Amino acid sequence: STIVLVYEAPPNFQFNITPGQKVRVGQALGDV
Amino acid sequence: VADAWNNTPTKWYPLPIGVGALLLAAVQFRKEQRKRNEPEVVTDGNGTVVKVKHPWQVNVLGALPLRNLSRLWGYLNSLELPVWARPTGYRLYAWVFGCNLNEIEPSDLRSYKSLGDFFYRGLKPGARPVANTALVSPADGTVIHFGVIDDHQIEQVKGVTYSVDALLGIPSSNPAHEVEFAARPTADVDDQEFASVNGIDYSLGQLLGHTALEDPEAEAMEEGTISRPDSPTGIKDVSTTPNDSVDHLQKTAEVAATLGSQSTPPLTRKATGRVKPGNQLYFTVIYLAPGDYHRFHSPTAWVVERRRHFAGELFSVSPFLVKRLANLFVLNERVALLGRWRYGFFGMVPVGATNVGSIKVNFDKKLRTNLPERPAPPSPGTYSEATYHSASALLRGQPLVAGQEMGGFCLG
Repeated sequence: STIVLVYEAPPNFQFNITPGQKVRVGQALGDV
Repeated sequence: VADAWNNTPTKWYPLPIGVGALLLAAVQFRKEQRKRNEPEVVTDGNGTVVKVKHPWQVNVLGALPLRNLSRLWGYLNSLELPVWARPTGYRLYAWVFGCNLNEIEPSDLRSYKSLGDFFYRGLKPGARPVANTALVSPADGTVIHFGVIDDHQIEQVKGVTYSVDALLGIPSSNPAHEVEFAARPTADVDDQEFASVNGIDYSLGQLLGHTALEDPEAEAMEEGTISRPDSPTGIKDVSTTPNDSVDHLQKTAEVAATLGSQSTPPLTRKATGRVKPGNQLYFTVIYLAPGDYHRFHSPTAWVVERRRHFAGELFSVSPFLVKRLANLFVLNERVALLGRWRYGFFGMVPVGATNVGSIKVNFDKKLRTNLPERPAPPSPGTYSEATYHSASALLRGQPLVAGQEMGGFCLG
């Protein structure tokens, strides 16, 4: 199963993740 | 057997003509019936007939009874296991797939009646602290891909893209299919520029539903005052959350405060989900492996205004197949939850797979996925839609706070 998030954000939105990284519920994905 | 094989004489004789004719008629009838059930041709907005093209891998995999296999898998995993076998069986499963048994709730393995029950296990309170950032992970899993959506295309893997419009629901010639949430760049784009979905080209006008915007009847339908009888996607409000519960009111207040003055008002047909000037569309894809915790949570404080259920195929979504099968996420059965957060449009799309074809949404008890009936082929715009407008009179949708459990994936 997969979850796809699609969202609008200002251009200063920064991802805190890398491809292939293991994440858990509540872990930061990105911030403005 | 050897004796029969070697010594039984083979006698050939012609079939009666009547039997042959019946066989040919049956084959032809089956072919015609299959043609009728699978509308391989659709018309674009100009009335031009175009054919739906699938990659050859889709045709090969599509020939497999994946939905039936998925349902059989779900049935087998719902069978109650003897109590004495549960701890050993679940520990073996946890060892093979790397589950952490120290964080599950309830911790007594004997309390899980079946493997399906164990698969949908919960977590102890506080097992997943929620970070204080704009966006948090909705699930345990692996980040497959993320980035900025460029020209309505999401990159599935390097070089292989699929359309965000197809993922969330694109408009067809039927106004009921128009998409007001599928955000698009504010910069003017030539109407001759096309988006291609499964081999079908659509004009920008069709994508935006411009025709529908000028249709007063369609406007009235959006407002719920009339219904269009030929609409394949009757839009109904399915809010089930009691509006007067303390918990609901608290969450509503919390989400309203988070959205604050920057919040986007409820998106209407006229809003067409345009991205605010200066904003961009981003995407993140998270893959849940079989051993992962399979419930999903809210990734931020947002308001879910509607859901679109796409009854598609149930291909595996393992990274192996994702790299090899284009448009995988657009072909599979999925539930697009659409709404808004403090920065504008927000969408979350749980995508089913062969082993986990059932998607549950806690605040939508009427949603049924992985039904036994074989759905129509995965053609663009085929979905059923429901709204959550009455869940909150203030926010016109289902309010969710970051980290709040939303639903999950079940076996089969």
